[in-house]
Amino acid sequence: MNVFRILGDVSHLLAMIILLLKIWRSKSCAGISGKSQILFALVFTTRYLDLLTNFISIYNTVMKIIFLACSYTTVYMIYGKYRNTFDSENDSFRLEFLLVPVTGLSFLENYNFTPLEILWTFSIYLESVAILPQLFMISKTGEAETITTHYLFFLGLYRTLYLANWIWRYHTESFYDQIAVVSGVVQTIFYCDFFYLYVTKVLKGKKLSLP
Amino acid sequence: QEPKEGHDEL
Repeated sequence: MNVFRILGDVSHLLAMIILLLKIWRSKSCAGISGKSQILFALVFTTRYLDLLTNFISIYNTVMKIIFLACSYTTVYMIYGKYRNTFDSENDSFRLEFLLVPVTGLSFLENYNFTPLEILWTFSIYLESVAILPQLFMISKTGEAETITTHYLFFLGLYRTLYLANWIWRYHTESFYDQIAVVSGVVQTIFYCDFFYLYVTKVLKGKKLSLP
Repeated sequence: QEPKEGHDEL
């Protein structure tokens, strides 16, 4: 476990907590894509099935349970408790455009043709594109609340730190998980445009709005 | 190659 990995996990957790706090305190999930949150819940569910079969460490188990809990709570907030505030009109990304290719690819390109491995691979591929409905929603409405941009920033930071973690692990442990690395690079690229807007607008105290 | 002992990352 290296410092990039720990900081990456902390950023990931922070992103999820920021999102939950935003919804909780404003009693509203306006501007949040429920579809992205459903995809993230699906990502964690299919990836963490190994909670039942394989013990790695206390840290690993506890974090997985926290991630699952945060993710399902967020989905419940959007489609249950605060569904009146959910902007379903603008959350119009077609999920089948992501789910069909991701499912196909996870059957074609995996480490082992076993149900658990295919589901793990599915979760890795799906995570790399799961934020697209959220980014699509922002580009459609042309703006995002500042707190939503903080959420996206920490999510992107988590991805970037994981890249550093993999470089570190490659040099120190000769560890190289090709599926995770390639998907991780793709996923991080999706955040680049957003990072630019975050630094040039949000950090200077302006609201993120697109021309 | 295949990661040993399952996947240890989150």
